[in-house]
Amino acid sequence: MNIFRLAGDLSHLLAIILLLIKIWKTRSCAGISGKSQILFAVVYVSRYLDLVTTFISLYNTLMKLVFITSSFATLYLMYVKFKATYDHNHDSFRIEFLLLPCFVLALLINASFTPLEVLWTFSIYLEAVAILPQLFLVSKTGEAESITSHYLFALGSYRALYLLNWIYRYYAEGHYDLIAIFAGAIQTILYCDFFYLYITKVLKGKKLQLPA
Amino acid sequence: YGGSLPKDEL
Repeated sequence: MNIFRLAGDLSHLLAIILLLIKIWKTRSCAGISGKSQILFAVVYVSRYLDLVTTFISLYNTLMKLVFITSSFATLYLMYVKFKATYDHNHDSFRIEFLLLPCFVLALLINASFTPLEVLWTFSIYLEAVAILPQLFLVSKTGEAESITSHYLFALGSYRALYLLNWIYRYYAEGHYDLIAIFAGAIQTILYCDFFYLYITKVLKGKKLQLPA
Repeated sequence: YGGSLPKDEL
């Protein structure tokens, strides 16, 4: 564990908490993509299957449980409790166009061809692109509430911090995982446009509104 | 490509 890894995990945790607070406080999931949230639930479940096979550390187990539980709690709030506020007309991204290619890629490029390893790899590829329905929703409506912007910033920062963690680990421990590094770089790149808008608008107190 | 499971990262 190094400072970049810890900061990344905390940023990830903060993102999830911000999202739950936004939905709970406003009693609404307007502006949030249910499609992205479904993809994140698929990511956590397919990646954390090793919860039942391997014990790594208490920290590792607890964080995995928090990510899985909170992701299902978010889905419950969106699709059951505050269903009436869900913006499904704008949330029209076809997630099968992400799920299928990621699965095929995981079958082709993986560290070893075993069910758990392929599912882990699938989750890494899927996580890289899971935010696309959310970014698509923001671009369709042309704006995002400030708390939604903070959520996206924390979620994007998490993988960017992991990239620093991987650079650190490569030099400090000789540890690297090309699949995670490649997917993490793509994941971070997808947020760049949003990061720019966040820094130039939201941090200056303005609403995140896309140029017409 | 790197190590196989188990992975110590989240």
